[in-house]
Amino acid sequence: MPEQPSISRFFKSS
Amino acid sequence: MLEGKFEESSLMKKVVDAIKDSVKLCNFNCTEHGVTVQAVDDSRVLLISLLIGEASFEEYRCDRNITLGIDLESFNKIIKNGNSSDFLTLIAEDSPDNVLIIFEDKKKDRVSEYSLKLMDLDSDFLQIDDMEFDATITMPSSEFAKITRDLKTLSESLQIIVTKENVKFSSDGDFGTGNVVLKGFVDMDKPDESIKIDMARPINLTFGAKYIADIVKGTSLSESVTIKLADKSPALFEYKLPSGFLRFYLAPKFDE
Repeated sequence: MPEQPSISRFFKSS
Repeated sequence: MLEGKFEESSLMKKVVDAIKDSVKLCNFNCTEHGVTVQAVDDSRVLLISLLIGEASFEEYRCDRNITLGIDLESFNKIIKNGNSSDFLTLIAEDSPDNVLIIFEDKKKDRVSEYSLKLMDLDSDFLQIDDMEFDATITMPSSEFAKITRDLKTLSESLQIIVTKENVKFSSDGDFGTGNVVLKGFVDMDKPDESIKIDMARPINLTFGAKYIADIVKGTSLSESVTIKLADKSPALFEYKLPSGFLRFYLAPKFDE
């Protein structure tokens, strides 16, 4: 079952 | 001191309507260039980036950067009280405890003044760098909303497949499948009705339909929506404002 990654995986906290 | 006056309260009404179901609390960051909001929904899947540029305002003044920590549910209750055609003015002191929300009826001399208590919200700001996209689709926002709403009846996943000459929205569920295929076309008399497909590389991505359902709440903000797709990267769904934008970033589903 494809999973839904969280968005913070792609954008680092600045 | 912040003082921003909109010609109509309708823009802010639509903005709050578009994001209030995805995020509850968010900071409205006011600077001399306008107002920005960046927030992640509760499931930490959808990133929302809003810019209401200074040119969106009839009058705008912000001498010092001011952060308004807002509970969107409360803000929405107040914003609903104004008529769409009323002037809407937001006023806040430097490091404010509340924000004044003033509606002025254009015909009758009626002024409604509300004060919304502000909250102290920590701001974990995410850095959004420019991204390379494999495909960009610009299409009528109402059409995108209808297609995604229709296909959501079949499955909780929405597939978007872009090839050279068309874009296919596809849904494959327990009781059946649905495919909507669009080709690029130019509507000379109504450019907003055009469908533009720019493809650098063919792309095939699957998204959570419930997040797309949140994204299309931005439909009333703009006649068209721009969808930018890249493999294994968050997709960008953008509704342009007269001066600014409402952007949603959503990562595709993929097998680990």
